[in-house]
Amino acid sequence: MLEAKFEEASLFKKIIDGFKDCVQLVNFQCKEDGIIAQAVDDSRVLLVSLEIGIEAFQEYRCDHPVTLGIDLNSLSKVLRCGNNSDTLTLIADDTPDSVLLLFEDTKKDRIAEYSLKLMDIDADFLKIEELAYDTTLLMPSSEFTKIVRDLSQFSDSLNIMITKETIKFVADGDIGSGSVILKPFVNMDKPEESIKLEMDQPVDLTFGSKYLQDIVKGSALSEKVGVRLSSEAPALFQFDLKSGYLQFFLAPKFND
Amino acid sequence: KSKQSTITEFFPRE
Repeated sequence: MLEAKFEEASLFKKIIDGFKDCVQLVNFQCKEDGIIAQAVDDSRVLLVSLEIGIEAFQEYRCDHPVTLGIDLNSLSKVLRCGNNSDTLTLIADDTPDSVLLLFEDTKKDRIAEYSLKLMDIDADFLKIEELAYDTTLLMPSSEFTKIVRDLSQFSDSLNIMITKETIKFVADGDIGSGSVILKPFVNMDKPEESIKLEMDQPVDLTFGSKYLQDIVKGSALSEKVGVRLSSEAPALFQFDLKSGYLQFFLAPKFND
Repeated sequence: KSKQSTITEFFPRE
């Protein structure tokens, strides 16, 4: 039996909105210690990895591991039926054909219940190695979103260059070019606006703009985004939850 | 000219 109750439906909505545009069919693995999911986009360039720890829920119980195969388009339809401030409980039995979504508005005594049919999704689970990254950057997610959206207008590729003191984003395309340069700094009054940089090796990497535009949709989940870069591995973009995270691994473009 | 790599080149199937 799975019973996972979010204090506010908006949290689950933000999580699903954060990655529903890049992957459609997802196996949610529910276990004693929380819910995990992993999915690769059709072009196999972007890997999404989600972990929702128990602390992110108001109440959580899962006596028996259960996998919920869900079409995110269908799930989004159900999530639109609930109000953001409702509590949302996911309920499934041990061998489920469907999952129940229960929205409760405790102030009005309003209860809405929806059942979503589950799917058998044949998806590989990839082994994500703990990688050694050359550079780790922590910055406001709103700032990162703006840079990606602004520069994506110029080119279908976005270049990220990091040296000891400088973070540089560059796009060069048919209509012209653009670049944004940031320096690490600490804002004592508003720590969430700080930019932290840890660099072992400088990096110079190129990524597909369309994938970065998908990734920044996770920004609603967290004020900060962690960016970990390596010259020889997919980049990791991470939005932290109160307990758990939404991660995107993005394979770079290499010079031919 | 750049070439797009894929996730499966880096992470093996479990």
